Amino acid sequence: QVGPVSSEAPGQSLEQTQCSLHPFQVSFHQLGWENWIIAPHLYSPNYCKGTCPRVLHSGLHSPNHAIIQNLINELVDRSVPRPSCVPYKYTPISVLLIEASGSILYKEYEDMIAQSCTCR
Amino acid sequence: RVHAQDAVALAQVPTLLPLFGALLQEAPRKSPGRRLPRGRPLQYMLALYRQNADPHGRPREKRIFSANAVRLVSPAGRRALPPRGPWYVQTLDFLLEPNRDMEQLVRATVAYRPHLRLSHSHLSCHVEPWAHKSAILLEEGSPGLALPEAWAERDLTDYIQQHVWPAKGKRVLHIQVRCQQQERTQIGLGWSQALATDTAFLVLYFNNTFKNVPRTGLQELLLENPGGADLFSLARPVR
Repeated sequence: QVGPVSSEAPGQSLEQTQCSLHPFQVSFHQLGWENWIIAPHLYSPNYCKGTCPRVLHSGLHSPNHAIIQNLINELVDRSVPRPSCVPYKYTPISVLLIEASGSILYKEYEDMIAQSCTCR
Repeated sequence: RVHAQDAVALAQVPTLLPLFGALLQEAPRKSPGRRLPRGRPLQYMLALYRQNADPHGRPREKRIFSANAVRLVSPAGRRALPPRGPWYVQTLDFLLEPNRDMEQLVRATVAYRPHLRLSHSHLSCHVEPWAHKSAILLEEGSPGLALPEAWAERDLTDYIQQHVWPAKGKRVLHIQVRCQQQERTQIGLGWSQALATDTAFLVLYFNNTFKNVPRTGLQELLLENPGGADLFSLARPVR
């Protein structure tokens, strides 16, 4: 007996609070890496934020476990938390950097940019 | 910001933080105030970067090479031989030092400038690997890549993989840059200056990512780390 989906925080719309991808940009200067990373100057890792709904729609690509954990939270034990909003898919980033030897290196790093979010 | 001491500590636990482990292996140790490289090598790599990634660093769908790491190596030493007729020859030494076990060399080329302009003349150049006793002639490499303007490329993948690329330790690759004068004019001393500034460098293509670092288990890491008693308590199963 799952209740209707509702906003978690009164006064905030569902869209504002529901688990979703948020764009976020940081510079390598802010990370203190500008001395050895030549390009790009900016990095957009993005992040996932929001509440996971009680009914996990298919767009969230949640595993079965997340559905069960939701039910446990709802019906059995409130101390078991609801699933968390975390990245689902990532994309790589290409970096041009200076190595300790002085060589210039182009390198692709996997899983550096969050592309979508899931509840799990 | 990651301070130096933290960086060392982080680099020692690549299992826990593989990204930091990989990044810090490549980061220069003497970072404060370090000057970024300039000149032709940087221009070359920036052009290569722009061809393969968008301004946000996202790899382009249509990339010009099938490798996920490309290293530009500048010559560690250079010697100009005395001119012989129209020929001007320079020997370049490249230090090859594979610094990662997981680096798989998939392509190796020498990028060079086929035409050098001097004040009253110009030189046409080509490169070839040079063994001390005999020159080794190779066929010209594949012209498949879109190189930055004014650069040519000689594919040395087979030669380097078979003769030079070390399983462990350091080796030196000797390359000769041979330039021929096109006009019968006096070049003077200008040729050695023209050859002294980034006429050729080595470009190595690898297939690897920090993901390929073999990950040891937490228990193994702690066994190898004598001071890991505190960490070990974290790894105990909770009753």
